[in-house]
Amino acid sequence: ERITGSFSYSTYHTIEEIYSWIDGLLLEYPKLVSRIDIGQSYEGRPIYALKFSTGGNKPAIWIDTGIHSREWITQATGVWTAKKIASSYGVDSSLTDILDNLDIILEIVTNPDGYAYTHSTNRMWRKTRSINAGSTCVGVDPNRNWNAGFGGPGSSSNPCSETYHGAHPHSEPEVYSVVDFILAHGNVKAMLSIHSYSQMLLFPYGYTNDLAPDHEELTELAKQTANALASLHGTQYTYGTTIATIYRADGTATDWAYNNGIKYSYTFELRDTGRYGFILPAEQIIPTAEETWLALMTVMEHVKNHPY
Amino acid sequence: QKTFVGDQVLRAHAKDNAQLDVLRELEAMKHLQVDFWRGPSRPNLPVDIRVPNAVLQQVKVFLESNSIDYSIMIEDVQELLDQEHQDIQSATLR
Repeated sequence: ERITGSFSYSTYHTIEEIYSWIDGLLLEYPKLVSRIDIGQSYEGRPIYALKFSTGGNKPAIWIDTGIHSREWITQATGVWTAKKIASSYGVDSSLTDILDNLDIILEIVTNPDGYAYTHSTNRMWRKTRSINAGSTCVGVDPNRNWNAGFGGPGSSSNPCSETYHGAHPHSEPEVYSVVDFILAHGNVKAMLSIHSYSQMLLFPYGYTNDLAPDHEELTELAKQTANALASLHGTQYTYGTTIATIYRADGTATDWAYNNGIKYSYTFELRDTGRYGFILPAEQIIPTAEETWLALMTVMEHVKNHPY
Repeated sequence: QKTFVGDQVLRAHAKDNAQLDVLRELEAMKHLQVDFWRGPSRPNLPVDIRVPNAVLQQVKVFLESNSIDYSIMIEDVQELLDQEHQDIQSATLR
């Protein structure tokens, strides 16, 4: 309790601080939380997923935060959310009910190298840090690297672009670690990939105008989720398919998840306020995390109530 | 740390698809090294562009000459980053 209780959730932290905090969370909630080492980043950093489980091999909800490293509010929300899940079990009846039926797996720093780089060298870094053969430009957009419409026009073939798709699908260890884990698990029922900013809730597809077979249900759930989120601080989200709501995006995590049988696949774009972009003041971390929690709970309850 | 002194973030509003295409042209001009925080997608959605100080006038002229409305969303990126860094240091001390 002293470790994670004294931690400041209303400031941004380095990857070392976050990983150290994870150690504290494990000590504090040993019966509920475990850490899974799902792989290593390009530069050799460990990639951790936190598993919140009451035992048994239950169907799972996957949540990842921070695949784009400069979106700091996302990783910070991930940290707050992890503590919220752990501290709410046995206290909050809705969350307890969810964890009695499902596991929650949370990857707080999906792009560790990029995140470290934003702290050390370039706050505006978005991509991974892998070297691209034949180019002086570094990094791949890990949200264009998934095997779903990979390489289409909603991504770039130029290694210098912020949306460079990489040499081949799942070329990035940060991506294939997640792919391997989810496929090996085999019972993931929802994948919630959290980004910032622009306040949107997006679902498949991004690479095609075709509507997903579950389009109506995904739309209705997005509406409920956006309403729940807005109920706390009035933050307005738009929602819809990625391609119809923002633009064509190829090779995204959400599309990959859906195509691999994970029906409840959403991308969140957390708040901005229209003034700060990626430099959201730290005082907004907790309000953002609190409203996001209501949204996550809406999706998780739906998943629990609609097994498939 | 790389600095962003004098860089601004402009919020552009494209009226129609033709103006969106112009913004896409800007995105393709790699030598300017503009950084699209929010890319051109639909006329009703703003486009946020971090523009390095060195090409600020060039980009503003480009937008104005194409009649694209814009406002300054962030006056000086580095000022915000300095504030952010200061907040982190204070929190660490606490």
